[in-house]
Amino acid sequence: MKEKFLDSFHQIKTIFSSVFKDFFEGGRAYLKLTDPNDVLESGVEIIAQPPGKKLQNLSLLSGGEKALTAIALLFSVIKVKPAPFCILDEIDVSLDGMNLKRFLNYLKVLSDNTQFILITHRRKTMETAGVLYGVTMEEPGVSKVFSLRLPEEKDKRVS
Amino acid sequence: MKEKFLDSFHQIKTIFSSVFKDFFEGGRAYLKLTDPNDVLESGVEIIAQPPGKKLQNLSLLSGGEKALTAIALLFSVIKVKPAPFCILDEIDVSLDGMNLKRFLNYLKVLSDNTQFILITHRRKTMETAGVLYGVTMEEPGVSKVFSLRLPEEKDKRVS
Amino acid sequence: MLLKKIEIYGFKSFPQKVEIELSPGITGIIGPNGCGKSNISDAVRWCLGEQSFKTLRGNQMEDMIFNGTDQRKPISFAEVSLLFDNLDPELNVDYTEVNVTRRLFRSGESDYLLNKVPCRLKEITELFHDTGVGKEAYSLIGQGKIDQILSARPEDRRSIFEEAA
Amino acid sequence: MLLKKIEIYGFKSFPQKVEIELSPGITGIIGPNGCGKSNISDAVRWCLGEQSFKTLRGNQMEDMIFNGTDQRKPISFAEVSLLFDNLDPELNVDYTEVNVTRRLFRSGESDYLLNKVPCRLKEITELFHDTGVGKEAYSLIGQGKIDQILSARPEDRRSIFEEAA
Ligand SMILES: Nc1ncnc2c1ncn2[C@@H]1O[C@H](COP(=O)(O)OP(=O)(O)OP(=O)(O)O)[C@@H](O)[C@H]1O
Ligand SMILES: Nc1ncnc2c1ncn2[C@@H]1O[C@H](COP(=O)(O)OP(=O)(O)OP(=O)(O)O)[C@@H](O)[C@H]1O
Ligand SMILES: [Mg+2]
Ligand SMILES: [Mg+2]
Repeated sequence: MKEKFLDSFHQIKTIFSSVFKDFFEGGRAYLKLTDPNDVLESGVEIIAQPPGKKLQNLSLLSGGEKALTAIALLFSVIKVKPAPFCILDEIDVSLDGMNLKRFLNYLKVLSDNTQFILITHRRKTMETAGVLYGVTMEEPGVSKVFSLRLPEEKDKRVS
Repeated sequence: MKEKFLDSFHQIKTIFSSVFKDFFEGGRAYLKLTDPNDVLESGVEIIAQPPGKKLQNLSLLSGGEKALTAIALLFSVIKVKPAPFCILDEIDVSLDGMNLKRFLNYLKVLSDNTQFILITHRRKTMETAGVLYGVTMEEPGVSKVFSLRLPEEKDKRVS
Repeated sequence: MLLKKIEIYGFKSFPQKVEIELSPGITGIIGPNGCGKSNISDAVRWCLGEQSFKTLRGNQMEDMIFNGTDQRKPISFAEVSLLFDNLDPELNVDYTEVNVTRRLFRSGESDYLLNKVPCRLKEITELFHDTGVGKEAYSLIGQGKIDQILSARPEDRRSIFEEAA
Repeated sequence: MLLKKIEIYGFKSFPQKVEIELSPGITGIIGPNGCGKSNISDAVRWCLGEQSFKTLRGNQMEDMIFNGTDQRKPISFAEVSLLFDNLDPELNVDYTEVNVTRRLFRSGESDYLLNKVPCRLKEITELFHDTGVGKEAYSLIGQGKIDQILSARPEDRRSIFEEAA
């Protein structure tokens, strides 16, 4: 139990540092156990330092920087232990254009091993999806789902 | 004190019902004092019912519906007692295209009496602003502000 | 293991049966505010055994059942099914397809079914143990909840690491 | 009353003096993630007397002072000024222009100035009493905070109505 936790923690730690650097194009981030002597109870400290900035508490990060750091951690965990599927509800909402692109690039890599279902309002995210479903309430209060893009159509689309 | 509170409460209540109907193109919403006998301590109940849907608890509203209802209440308060200025930080983030338009239309009306400063990533909100400032960190970690659009330029802009 | 289909009937804003076929890769779900997108994610979380109606944005479990509109009457029960393809058997059952169903009646009675055979929640939780699928797992991130991964207290952050161990 | 200018020096990510001229109507502030937009809104809230560093997203009040970068040293104090035009005298002072300034040194000492004359916070709060301006008022809505107006408990919702009374 203890070995298993430590083993996966160290893997996540290594990947998190590199995903963070990819996302922020520099800077550094790492994970630390608050109490390494008590592995099964210890909390986890997260330190994130965007490029050029001083090391600070997570609370001083901006809305978009926090979301991007959280996504980097989530993706690191998924890389170490790929969940079969993952449903993400508007996690792209506070990212600016550049960060959205970086997020989507990494998502594409992970989607070889994990099925992603993304609820979104962002155009670029819609364009990245292979399959697209629309939800409407033509009849007020009644949700209906219809297919907007089937899997093989992705290649035919004029961009 | 008591009369003042009740007087402004009733004004806000009337306006809130009509702003909500504008925003949702129907439905109904109203405010109620939880304890009308104790005006100076009473809480405020908010009931919101989008068009065609059954009356439900606020928690069942969607992310965008909640934001729109909150903005309707904020705007009702501002209409009753216009604050000289108002700073809104990305309050448009969860609104879809249609709701964003309705929000911006109402904002324009209120901006005759109140100065609005909107922090935003949405293109339509940027286009509605008369004056536009950009913030950058060309030098990492150092914020600088520069003017993107001056007041009188708004009319000259090619859309 | 692949999630092939989500079937929803009577859950929240879905009075008519809805089937969502899924394929590998990235699937997008779009639509205007309030149309029912997050209700789909709630349906999956509920089907996998979520017990807290608060996490499902309700005030009571009955809020999960379609409550009616101006034109339609409330429905008496909600049912959500998830169909998994188990070709390279990750799930510890002999079937090549695994169908998990949850049903709730207004009376409060709630059933779970595994390939249409009634079972207890415990069997479903054990089936998915250690696969990364489940209501606690990092595989369901609700609207506005991404920041919670960095949550305030270090001891609260452990759970995502435990899931992955 | 019109807010004509925001001046920021040494506050959070602003080591160099910045002046933002404002006019009536709608002003937009845009820029990439992490560039300092919300820090501007924090600067205004702080200048109007905000005492809670938590509301300003810090761990201590000192976090409000520029903390340095790889290339720059930390600065010893932060100063924010708000310049109001008081032509149709809403504010109970004889001036046609009212300048509110707040300063904080690393030592923890904090000054307030009204038209460059030192004063106490109480005088500033009284000046803006009943105008809708102030750190509690509904005129400053932080990032991700719009939903709090509908906040969970009815008794918490009173404050926005009291401000407007
Ligand atoms: N038990 C129920 N019966 C009927 N309708 C319900 C029930 N529970 C929730 N709803 C409806 O579902 C709607 C919310 O749907 P949902 O949260 O999925 O929207 P969304 O598509 O995610 O929107 P957004 O883009 O704003 O996040 C509400 O308007 C609510 O009225
Ligand atoms: N005392 C300080 N000294 C130096 N930099 C600081 C200080 N306090 C905060 N910052 C920096 O300010 C940045 C956050 O700025 P802010 O929250 O204003 O971004 P933003 O433009 O609102 O971004 P977003 O679009 O993501 O919301 C952080 O990266 C942080 O490093
Ligand atoms: Mg939603
Ligand atoms: Mg911000």
